[in-house]
Amino acid sequence: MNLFRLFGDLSHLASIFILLHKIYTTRSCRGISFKTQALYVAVFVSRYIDFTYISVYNTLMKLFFIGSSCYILYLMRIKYRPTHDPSIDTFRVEYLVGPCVLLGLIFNYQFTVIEVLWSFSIFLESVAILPQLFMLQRTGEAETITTHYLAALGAYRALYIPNWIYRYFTEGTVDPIAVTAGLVQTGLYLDFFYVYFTKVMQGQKFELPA
Amino acid sequence: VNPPKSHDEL
Repeated sequence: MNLFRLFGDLSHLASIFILLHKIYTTRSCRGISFKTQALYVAVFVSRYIDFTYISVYNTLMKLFFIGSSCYILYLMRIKYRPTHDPSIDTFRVEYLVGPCVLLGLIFNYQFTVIEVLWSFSIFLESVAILPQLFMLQRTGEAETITTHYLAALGAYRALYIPNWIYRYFTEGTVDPIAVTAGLVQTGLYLDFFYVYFTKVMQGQKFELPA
Repeated sequence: VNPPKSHDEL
């Protein structure tokens, strides 16, 4: 465990709390892609069913991410269902899941169910944000709190990059699957980060140029 | 370089 990873994980944790806060305070899941949230459930479930014990920290975090992502689906599907507009959440998820299954089958560290699911989850996580970004692109604007959620989520993956560099020098290990997918995932946030830093951080509303 | 022995990252 190094500071980059710790802060990355804390940022991930924060992103969930920001999302819950947004849903509670506005009593609405407007602007949040149900598809992206459903993909995160798929990511966490397929990755964390590997019951290898690492540490208390690791186990608690895994339970938290599975539990909170399912709870968010419940909030979106049942409690605040009328506030979700499926007509703008139109990204075709099968175009993401299909290729990720294929990639998981081709690129893995061992051809076992657990390992294929693990690498599938890594690939899927890297693109799971696309329905959300697509929705943002379509509406052209977002509530400030939603952008804070996305920024925290993006920061989590961005912080994993220095973590991998650090681990390369201190432990001599490189996880090519995680690194490749992680770079792609962080790359997807670049446009968003640009607008976030130039607008939201300056106190303006998040609006994309027409 | 080697990949990590276990998937210890989240």
